[in-house]
Amino acid sequence: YSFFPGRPRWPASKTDLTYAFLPANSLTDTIKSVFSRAFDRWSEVTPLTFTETASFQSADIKVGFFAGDHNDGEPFDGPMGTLAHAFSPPAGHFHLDGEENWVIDGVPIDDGNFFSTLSAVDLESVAVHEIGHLLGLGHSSVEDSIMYPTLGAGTRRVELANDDIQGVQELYGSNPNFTGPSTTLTPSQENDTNGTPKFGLS
Amino acid sequence: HFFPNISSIPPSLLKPNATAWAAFQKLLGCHSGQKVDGLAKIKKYFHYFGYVNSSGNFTDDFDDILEYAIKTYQQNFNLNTTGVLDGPTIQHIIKPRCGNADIVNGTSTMNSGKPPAGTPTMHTVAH
Repeated sequence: YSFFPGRPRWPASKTDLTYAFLPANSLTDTIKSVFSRAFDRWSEVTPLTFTETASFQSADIKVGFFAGDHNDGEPFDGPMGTLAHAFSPPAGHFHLDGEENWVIDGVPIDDGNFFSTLSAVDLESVAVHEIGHLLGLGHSSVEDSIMYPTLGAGTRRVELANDDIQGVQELYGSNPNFTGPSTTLTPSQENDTNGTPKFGLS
Repeated sequence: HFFPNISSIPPSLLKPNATAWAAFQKLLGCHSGQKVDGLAKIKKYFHYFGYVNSSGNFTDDFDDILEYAIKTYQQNFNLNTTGVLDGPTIQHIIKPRCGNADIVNGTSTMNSGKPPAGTPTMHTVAH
């Protein structure tokens, strides 16, 4: 695991973080629940909590979908390529490329050809990764970690690996209810392209 | 572009080769000393993710800067550090990814920023 230069993190006085969605995106509750699940994965292993708020301006974390140039100097590039980016604490900006084909319900379909095409992206996988950046984690070379930079077309990776947990706990400490990687806190299913379940951390 | 599942995505939107980096596949096998149309674009890719510092006008020459960037990228992604745009490296480069840089302010946050495995860590004994 790794951190941003200078190891920025949310101040110790701020463990209850709020997040809000760009009103102009008019996201449905179903889409918002994907982000809620993604936040839960990080709050399960740290003392941090994440609560949605309606006020985009005052929220600690601001989530928005944008297409192309969106005035932060890092324009998006259309389908595939860069999927999203997030700023280190305490900026809290979380931007996703609005031109991706975002799949909301990551449960694989029966025939196992989940993501059988190359241009569908699992929203929860990207959300869990970017929240890692929002908390202060950089990229990791550990291939099954959430903070590994690429998300192969056809994969869904939502469960924190040891590498991710050690990194975020080095910044914030642990959640008193977290009793180690074997704890199954948020059910999910991981599959790669041909639907073979991946037995990651659970 | 939100879909409950993959079968609800209209085929017209599923254009596998419309990805931003598909063009890099024609650079397969390029190595140091060559001049190939398109190398300037992949230098821009490496600059975007922090592997190349200078943001000047990139040329199509496969120069030392590009070779070093490729070796660092290969190290970060556990690929053989050949310094060549070989198959595994190209296949990895075109994968969709997070837009955050791998190398920030010149310091890598992945493998290449760590001491090689097995490097004896400094031991000091307090007297």
